[in-house]
Amino acid sequence: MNIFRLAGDMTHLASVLVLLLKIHTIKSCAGVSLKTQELYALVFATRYLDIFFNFVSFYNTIMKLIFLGSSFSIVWYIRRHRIVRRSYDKDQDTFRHLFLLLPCLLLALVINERFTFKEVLWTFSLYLEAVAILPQLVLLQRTRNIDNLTGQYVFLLGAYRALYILNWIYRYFTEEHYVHWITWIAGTIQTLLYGDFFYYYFQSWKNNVRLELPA
Amino acid sequence: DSEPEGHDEL
Repeated sequence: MNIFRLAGDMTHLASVLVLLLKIHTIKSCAGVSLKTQELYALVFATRYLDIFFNFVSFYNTIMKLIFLGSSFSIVWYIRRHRIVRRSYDKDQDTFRHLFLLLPCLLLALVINERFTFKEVLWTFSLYLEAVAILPQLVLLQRTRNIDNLTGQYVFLLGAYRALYILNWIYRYFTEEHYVHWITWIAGTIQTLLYGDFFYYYFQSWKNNVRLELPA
Repeated sequence: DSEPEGHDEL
């Protein structure tokens, strides 16, 4: 494992912990998109299906369990926790899951590395992860009032994606037979979606003002 | 020297 991959995973872990910490300690999910969180739970459920049959390393298994556990806990908190769920703004978080789910499923059935159940689901999870942040970005733009933790959460997620791209470049030049076009294209699109957010995040950080996205 | 089965990234 190279340093970019490790840093990417740790940033991903940090993003999830920041969000869980916010929800657990402040008992509020204001500004958090349940739609995005449900999509991530589905991303992990479909991608880590191999957890029972395909042992890569102790590290991989633990990380998979953490991402599965944390994503389902976050969804549980927002839907079921008696205090947290009151802060969920359903009327602002209106993005339709199906608009993302269906195209990803169709695309995974058509464009994949191998047409097997496991591989199609894996590919579906890649496509879905690429766009799963959209409901959250739309919500941020709508509410405009972004608290620090939510801003940090999205920033860390974007940083994780950017580090994964560096990891792929590194692996491409250091490993033989390391070519995964589908992963790379989906991952690059995913990272580009954060471009706008990054711009405003850095602006607010540089000028030391509250993060606000333009309407 | 074929590619190993499965995916090793998260």
